[in-house]
Amino acid sequence: PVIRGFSDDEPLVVA
Amino acid sequence: TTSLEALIQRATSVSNQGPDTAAIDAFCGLINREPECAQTAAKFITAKVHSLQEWEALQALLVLETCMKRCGSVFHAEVGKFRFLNELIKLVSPKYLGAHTPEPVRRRVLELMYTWTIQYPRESKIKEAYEMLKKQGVVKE
Repeated sequence: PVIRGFSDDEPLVVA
Repeated sequence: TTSLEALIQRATSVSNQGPDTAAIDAFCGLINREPECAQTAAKFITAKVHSLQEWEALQALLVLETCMKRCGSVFHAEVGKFRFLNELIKLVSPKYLGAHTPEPVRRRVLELMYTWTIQYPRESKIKEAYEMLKKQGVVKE
């Protein structure tokens, strides 16, 4: 399960 | 990994006369059997969606659409990460590859993102990304 806020994610790129 | 790679190759091959439903079914089936491969599967999909060959990119989007419908929450969560969404944004945004992306591919990416904002409200980053594209004028209608 993915724990929100602690996922190994990247920031959103700006269009 | 090898079979996922082989299956996405088959599903998006330019020599296909139409969608290779058997390859797409097998790709989704593999993710369902081994959810831990969702991240790798998502990576293979983005690589093909970025293809300059319109057919390859559209077939990869069909694979993606089918996986979203058939695979479970682990795959949804992977697509719902900016790591994945950023790759779609790059395809439609004029700041990145937007000008070089074939129009049908651009349109399909935006349609899919819109559909997911409704179908998977739990993946809140999809909505965040879509709203940002709207704000930037990338989504027009």
